[in-house]
Amino acid sequence: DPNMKAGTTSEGVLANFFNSLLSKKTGTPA
Amino acid sequence: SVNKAELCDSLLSWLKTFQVPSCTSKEDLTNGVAIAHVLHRIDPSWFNEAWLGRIKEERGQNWRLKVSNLKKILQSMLEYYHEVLLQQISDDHLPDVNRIGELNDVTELGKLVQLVLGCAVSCEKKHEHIEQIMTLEESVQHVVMTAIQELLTKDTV
Repeated sequence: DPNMKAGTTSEGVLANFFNSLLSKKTGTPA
Repeated sequence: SVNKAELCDSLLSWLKTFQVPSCTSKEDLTNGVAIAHVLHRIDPSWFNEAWLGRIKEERGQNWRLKVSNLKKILQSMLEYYHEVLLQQISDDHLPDVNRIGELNDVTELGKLVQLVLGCAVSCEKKHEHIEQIMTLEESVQHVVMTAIQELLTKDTV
């Protein structure tokens, strides 16, 4: 199902992004 | 880049999660009071009680008071970025607070709230804030993500 695939991909992109943000050290320039 | 008016709608959903007073519509945000309370929640040691006390409640449409509040907020946020987060903000991201106070300009308001978001996801309590963002509707999360990427990529020195 392409829709399901897109949804999963979209969720994956969001999760990756926010998790990488969480692992970044506070007070350090990006 | 993010459409700032759309950003404003999405970030209003996020701001509501702080459950501060007078934070139900974009117009509510234009006097700075709700935004100041959110910043106080984000980092109470920087945006402290004394600072919060300088942000005056506005009755009616006193645009001078609104602009005065918004200038104090913007100034303190820029100092926070510079001194605590060690990030600099490019001129492209600086909102025209006069347009927010006088005209309720949602594009400029979007820029201001984007800076608040940047503080939340980079401060010491960022875990709490990012986890809260991850509970929001997926469409909102996408806008938030793009807004954060825009800030992080352009502002690094």
